[in-house]
Amino acid sequence: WKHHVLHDEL
Amino acid sequence: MNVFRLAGDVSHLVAIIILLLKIWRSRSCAGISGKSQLLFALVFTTRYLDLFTVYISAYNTIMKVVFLALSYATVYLIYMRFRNTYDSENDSFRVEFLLVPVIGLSFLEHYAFTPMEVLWTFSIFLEAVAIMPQLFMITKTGEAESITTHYLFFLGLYRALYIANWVWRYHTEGFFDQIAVVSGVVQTIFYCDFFYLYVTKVVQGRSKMSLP
Repeated sequence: WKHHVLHDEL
Repeated sequence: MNVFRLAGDVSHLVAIIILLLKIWRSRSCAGISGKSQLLFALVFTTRYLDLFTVYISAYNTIMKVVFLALSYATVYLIYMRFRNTYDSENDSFRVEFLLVPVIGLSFLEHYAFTPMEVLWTFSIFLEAVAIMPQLFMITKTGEAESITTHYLFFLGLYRALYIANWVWRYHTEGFFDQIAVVSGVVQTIFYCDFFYLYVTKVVQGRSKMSLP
């Protein structure tokens, strides 16, 4: 899985 | 940013404003679950802690501040200003049954074991179930005013549009946020039954939605 610690959604 | 995401955010905003205006204009929060609104305020608070740590865009920052302010305003109207109209008798969903599993799950499944990430995950899981006290209240009283159903419709529409946004982002950028997508899909499923009732009863011109 690609991990996203930057959350750019609301 | 894509059209689904923008439309999703706008529906979310419309839903919150509909609820706030309904309470303000009628000077009453009858039929509204204060518990759901408290949970949503908790969702925004724990998710938007990154307002202090990262800058994404002006849009992102403004929307976060607006969502926080409106959710606290709603809680204020229900529990302070119009608390004499609050139907606590029928708002009897046991919130601890949601909070305990959600806290447990956010410790088990997260992208990084840091306070900010665990709280973000907590907010994502909590949002998925935060509407349950409201749906429970409608089931218990057996009816909902049409304005309350419009609120739920826009909230459900926001979730459905976010799924379209994820499909779009997966195909265009290869973006896939596992935690958000899985709990987002679960959350949208909760609205399906309601959507059916909304279309068959409210849209066909009845002022109140009664359960069959």
